[in-house]
Amino acid sequence: MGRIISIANQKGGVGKTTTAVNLSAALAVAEKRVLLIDLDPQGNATSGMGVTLEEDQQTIYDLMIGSADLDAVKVTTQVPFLELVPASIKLVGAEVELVNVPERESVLRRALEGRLTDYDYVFIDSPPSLGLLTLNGLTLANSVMVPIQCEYYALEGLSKLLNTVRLVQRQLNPSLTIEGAVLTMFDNRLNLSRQVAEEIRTYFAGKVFDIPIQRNVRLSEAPSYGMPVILYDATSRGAENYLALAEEMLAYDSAP
Amino acid sequence: MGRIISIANQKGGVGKTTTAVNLSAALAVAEKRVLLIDLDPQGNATSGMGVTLEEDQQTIYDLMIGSADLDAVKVTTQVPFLELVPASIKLVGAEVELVNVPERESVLRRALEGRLTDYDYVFIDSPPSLGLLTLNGLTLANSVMVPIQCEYYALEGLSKLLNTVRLVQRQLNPSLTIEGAVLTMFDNRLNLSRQVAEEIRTYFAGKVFDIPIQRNVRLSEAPSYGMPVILYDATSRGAENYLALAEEMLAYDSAP
Ligand SMILES: Nc1ncnc2c1ncn2[C@@H]1O[C@H](COP(=O)(O)OP(=O)(O)OP(=O)(O)O)[C@@H](O)[C@H]1O
Ligand SMILES: Nc1ncnc2c1ncn2[C@@H]1O[C@H](COP(=O)(O)OP(=O)(O)OP(=O)(O)O)[C@@H](O)[C@H]1O
Ligand SMILES: [Mg+2]
Ligand SMILES: [Mg+2]
Repeated sequence: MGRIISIANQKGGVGKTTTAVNLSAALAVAEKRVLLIDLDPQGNATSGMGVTLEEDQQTIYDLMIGSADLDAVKVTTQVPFLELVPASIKLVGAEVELVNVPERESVLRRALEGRLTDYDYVFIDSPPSLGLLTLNGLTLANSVMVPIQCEYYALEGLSKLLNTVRLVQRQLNPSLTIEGAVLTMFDNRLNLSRQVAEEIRTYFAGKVFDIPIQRNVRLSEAPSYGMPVILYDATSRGAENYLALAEEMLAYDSAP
Repeated sequence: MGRIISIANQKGGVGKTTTAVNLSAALAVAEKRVLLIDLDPQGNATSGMGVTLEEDQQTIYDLMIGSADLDAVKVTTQVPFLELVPASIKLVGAEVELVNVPERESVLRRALEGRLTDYDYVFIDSPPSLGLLTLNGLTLANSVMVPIQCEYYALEGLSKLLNTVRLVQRQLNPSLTIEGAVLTMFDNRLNLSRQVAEEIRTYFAGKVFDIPIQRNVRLSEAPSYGMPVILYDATSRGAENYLALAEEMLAYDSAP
């Protein structure tokens, strides 16, 4: 049975989508079967994978309101072993439409429960909020991975995020664990980066992935070509960092 | 009568708070009377101004649910001429609590209408979404300023943002205009930055502020000292850029 990992942080622009897209691709390159679920109405993970939606393509929205199942919404990508459940702006409507649905936080889990056994890894990209969409991802997931930008404002929201995780563990999904924090946009030349990284390592004691993802322009260029960085520039530091992060996860998962 | 400007973009991490805090401070330094309203439950504008809330301090939340008025919630800051309406995590509750209030998008306008005449400029920092809080800001405002990071993902959400602005103009606030786009985190050495800046200038034809805000580490260090960059390092490029942006606005406002 595979691992289902929500990538979440309500702070905006910390590298959630960049991590979801590039970690998924790095594991697929290692021939793990991966499903990437785009749960953000911005649809950045969808375009970051180079997927453009046909007029009649059903998306995560249709899955959540119950008018389509996984087979109807999932699409293949240019990366072998990596499939995607795309999102579009229609997903904004789900937050409002689900407000009166009983157990609205577990709509996604009910739609996918037992249907994810084909995959070794499932990653869920969340929007920059702790609203209904992110909660649905946390309720489906076995663990949550928290990308944290090495900057001051990114530290401020951590206690709220961990409170939300505890709430989900208590009321919606007792099996949810914390996968760990991933340092993003790390720049070793900056005092600020090193100081914040230090604080994060203290705050998440022992639950921070060894590899910081360094600031690397290739990572921000790749989405404009609709590719994960591994396809765009496999020799870049960004590609190296995400491949190393994937290896760290694989080593952890295969340890006795 | 002063100008009320919403700073909005649903894309996360594009520099909304950095622009709200530093543009407010730059105009206050020019002895304009400025009010900064923090409408984001993350409360980054509040901490970015170095304001820590006492146990009983009322905030924007109390203003919106009607249990306090402007005089009770506004606080002075370390910058003369600049006052703040702070936010705290309690604001998350407002989105849910206001769902059944009639005309819930204009709660903030009703609470503040006619009470902002003491100020030359009022800036509203929005969360990374187009939900009820951002809509309340757009309904109160005379214009909207859009910070846009010079990166690919930041381009994707623009049409959705402008659709929302048009919706607000049609249904909630006919006097809302587009103040313009502000290029943020611009790095002249990167092709990506220059290309995206070019696309933004085409997209917003004529409505882009001349001065791009350049990537400058002083801007990301200042919040950890609870200061706008003008107090933290007045000689930095970040401070120069926001002072120039303030001058551009003042020149525009005083033009015959
Ligand atoms: N390590 C990195 N080096 C350089 N640029 C990066 C890096 N990681 C992400 N970026 C860029 O920073 C911006 C923000 O990243 P991204 O969009 O992945 O964050 P996010 O948390 O998903 O944002 P949102 O909160 O809007 O969903 C993007 O333009 C992305 O290309
Ligand atoms: N011009 C700049 N140069 C360097 N760093 C910057 C610049 N502008 C903003 N930053 C930093 O980038 C990060 C994102 O900026 P900021 O928090 O202002 O964006 P935001 O749009 O308000 O984010 P959110 O969507 O979470 O509200 C912050 O850590 C900030 O300090
Ligand atoms: Mg994202
Ligand atoms: Mg902000």
